[in-house]
Amino acid sequence: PPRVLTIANQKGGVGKTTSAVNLAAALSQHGLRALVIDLDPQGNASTALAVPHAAGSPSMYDVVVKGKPLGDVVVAAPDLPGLCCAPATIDLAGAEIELVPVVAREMRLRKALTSYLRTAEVDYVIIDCPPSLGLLTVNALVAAQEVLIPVQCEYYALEGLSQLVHTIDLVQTELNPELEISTLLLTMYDARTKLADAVAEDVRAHFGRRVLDTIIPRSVRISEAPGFGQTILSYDPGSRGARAYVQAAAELAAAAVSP
Amino acid sequence: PPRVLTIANQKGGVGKTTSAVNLAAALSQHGLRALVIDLDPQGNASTALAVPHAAGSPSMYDVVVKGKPLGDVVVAAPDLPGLCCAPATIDLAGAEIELVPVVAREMRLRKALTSYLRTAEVDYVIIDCPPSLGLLTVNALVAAQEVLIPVQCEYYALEGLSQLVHTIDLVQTELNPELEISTLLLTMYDARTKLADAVAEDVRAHFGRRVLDTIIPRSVRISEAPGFGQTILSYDPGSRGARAYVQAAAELAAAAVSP
Ligand SMILES: Nc1ncnc2c1ncn2[C@@H]1O[C@H](COP(=O)(O)OP(=O)(O)OP(=O)(O)O)[C@@H](O)[C@H]1O
Ligand SMILES: Nc1ncnc2c1ncn2[C@@H]1O[C@H](COP(=O)(O)OP(=O)(O)OP(=O)(O)O)[C@@H](O)[C@H]1O
Ligand SMILES: [Mg+2]
Ligand SMILES: [Mg+2]
Repeated sequence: PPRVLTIANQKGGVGKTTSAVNLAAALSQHGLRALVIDLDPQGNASTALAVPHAAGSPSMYDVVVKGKPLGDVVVAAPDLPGLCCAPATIDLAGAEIELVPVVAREMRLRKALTSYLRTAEVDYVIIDCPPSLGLLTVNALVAAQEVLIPVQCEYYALEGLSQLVHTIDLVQTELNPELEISTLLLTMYDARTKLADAVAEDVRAHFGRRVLDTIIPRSVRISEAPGFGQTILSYDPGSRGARAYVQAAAELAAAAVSP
Repeated sequence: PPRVLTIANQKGGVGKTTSAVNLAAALSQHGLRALVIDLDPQGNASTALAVPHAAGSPSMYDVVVKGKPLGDVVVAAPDLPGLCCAPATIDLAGAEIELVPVVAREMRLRKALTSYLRTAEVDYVIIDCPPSLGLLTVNALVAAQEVLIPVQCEYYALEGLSQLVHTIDLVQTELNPELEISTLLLTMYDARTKLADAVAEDVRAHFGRRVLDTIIPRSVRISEAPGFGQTILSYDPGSRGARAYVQAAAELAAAAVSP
């Protein structure tokens, strides 16, 4: 069965979208079929994959709020064989309010994904979330078996982690017993920042083997790529950033096979 | 009357907290009395000002959800004369749900702030928001007369701006006719990033004179300061980052006097 990972962290700007997009691209470059589901109304993952997502166009809003089949909104990411995307539009910003009266509103994505995966040929599903622990992120946590937490190597990064772990525990107990925090990825590591090493050590002390060995460096090239509608692997394949994401994806894939 | 500014942008990690804390510190260094209200459950602004904010301690949760007077939770920021803080605790994460049935739930902060300002001696109130456009941010937009939008000089920064402007317009029409986007501050500018200038130019083209001339550079020292419970002005007063925030605060203060 396909692996379904949610990329979650309510702290903003820690590299959720960048990790979702570049890990998926690296996996698809190695012949695996990957689907990125964009659940952030800002649609940054859709932008990074050059998938149109103007307001009103088919998107995850139709799936989560209107109950449309996921297959109706999935599109191939241009120039990225093996990689598809279910885009987000700004309409998704209304989902939290529109779903308040709906029964089983936390299960909307899980239901849509389960029926999609009955026929679709996908190895990895990666769900990008907004920077909050609201209903959209909860839908992603209910739909996935694994959570990947990007942790920025800066001081504020540690503050939100216990709240995130607490929310994941809650979802696991009440809504999705299979859910586990399988992976943490250290991002935007800048050796010049005092504390970067302290943050990395602290995270490894708390989460042990779940923290990937690969650390993503802070790199200007990574932040330029979305401006050209490209992943870092297409934009600058030889860069430190691209190599780090390829290595992280290989580690992630290898972790799947070991018991 | 005091100026009340809300620092808002639903894009994560763009420098909302860093700008709230360092602008307030720079204003208080010039003899103005400043209050930082932390409305983000993660409590990053409280951390940066070294104000304790363990779960359950007096905080903005008591004010917004329990109706406690704001004066009961305001504390002096240690070592920063003229600067006070109303801290946030993790309890605030439940506010959106707990306030769903409450009448006039968008006005909770405004009511608390209005009665506090009847007796308190404050020149600037700066409200830090979480990276979302939910009820906490709406409370901040209703309580303020001005919005300051930090805009990170990176590609994704532009995507969320129109949604933010739309939400502010809505709050202005429905809840707070005085509200205006008075200020935009360009942050984390790194001349090496190809698009940084393009983002800055685009923002100036859209928002004109509301964009401060001062641009905050990306600087490792800025990101280190919160790890020591200090603002950049205390941590490294001679740094580019500290000078930029002092200059931005001076520009902000000067803008108040001109018609
Ligand atoms: N390793 C890196 N080096 C340099 N810049 C990076 C790196 N990773 C991400 N960025 C840039 O930092 C910013 C934040 O990253 P990104 O948008 O992926 O974070 P996010 O967690 O998805 O943010 P949000 O909380 O708003 O969803 C973006 O401008 C992105 O291009
Ligand atoms: N000018 C700067 N140069 C370098 N690092 C910065 C700068 N401004 C902020 N930072 C760092 O970038 C990260 C994001 O900044 P900050 O937390 O202030 O953003 P935010 O918008 O408040 O985030 P959130 O959306 O989570 O509330 C922090 O680790 C902060 O220390
Ligand atoms: Mg994102
Ligand atoms: Mg913040």
